[in-house]
Amino acid sequence: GLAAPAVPGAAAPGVPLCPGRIRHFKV
Amino acid sequence: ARSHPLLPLRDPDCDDPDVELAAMEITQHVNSQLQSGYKYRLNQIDKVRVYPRRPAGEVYVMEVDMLETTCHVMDKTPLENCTVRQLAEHAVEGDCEASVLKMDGQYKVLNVKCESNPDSAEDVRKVCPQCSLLAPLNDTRVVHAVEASLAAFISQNQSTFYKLLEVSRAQISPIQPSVYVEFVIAPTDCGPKGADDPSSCHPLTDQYGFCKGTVTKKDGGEDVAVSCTISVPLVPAPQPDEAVPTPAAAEPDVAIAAGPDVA
Repeated sequence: GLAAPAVPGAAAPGVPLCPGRIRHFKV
Repeated sequence: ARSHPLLPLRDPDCDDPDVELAAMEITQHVNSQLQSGYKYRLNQIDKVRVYPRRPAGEVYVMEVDMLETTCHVMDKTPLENCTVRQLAEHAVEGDCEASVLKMDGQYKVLNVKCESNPDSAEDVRKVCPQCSLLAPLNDTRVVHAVEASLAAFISQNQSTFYKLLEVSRAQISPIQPSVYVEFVIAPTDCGPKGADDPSSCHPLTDQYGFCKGTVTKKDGGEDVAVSCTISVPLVPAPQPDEAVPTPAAAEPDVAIAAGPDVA
């Protein structure tokens, strides 16, 4: 009866993943 | 009659393959419009929203981040072979807003607006306290460094009369009194000594020299080190019936250096 622990950083279904991946580095 | 604003079709993931294709189209378009400075590469897709388009197609309204590369816009090096400027070189970021039409599987940029900004001095200092920071191109120390570097290059390459086309980048060291510059030159149709009126000398088509110079103050004088990569236009491939051998179709660029103690 234990609920699964929340996964940090996991997006809820249907939520768009933005911003996208960083290809080089963040300025 | 008032038109109703179009409702968005969807908000796709920023790393969606279609969104990435649209971002690549934006990157190519931006680089094709640049007439000075350096090419940019895509770094991150910040936002995207897709709208329907009448009578057909979809419009991707996007925000993307780009980073300045080491390839000048007149350099024929393919973008995928251009490395982005690292933080220690004082990186420059481009923020772009764009609309891209997707229709029949093809992407076309409808409009784009970009703004470029150098990284903050504080950010550069964090990763590299002694790194040189970008300097205004009209700074007197920069102008002098370009003139001294060009003079040093010409003194060792007197077969052609070169013209300065553009000062592209400059950095001034915070610790030692040295100035680093990048500039573009072009060989002209004038002889080695030029003409009485240099303005009558015309740059040769599609030939450029991408130069890097460093001027360092030293004991009342200065050291000048300069190197230029001269781009050679592609030579047409030899025809099968040609009897005389011709050079290879793609000649490599020629790197010419002068210094470090030439002046």
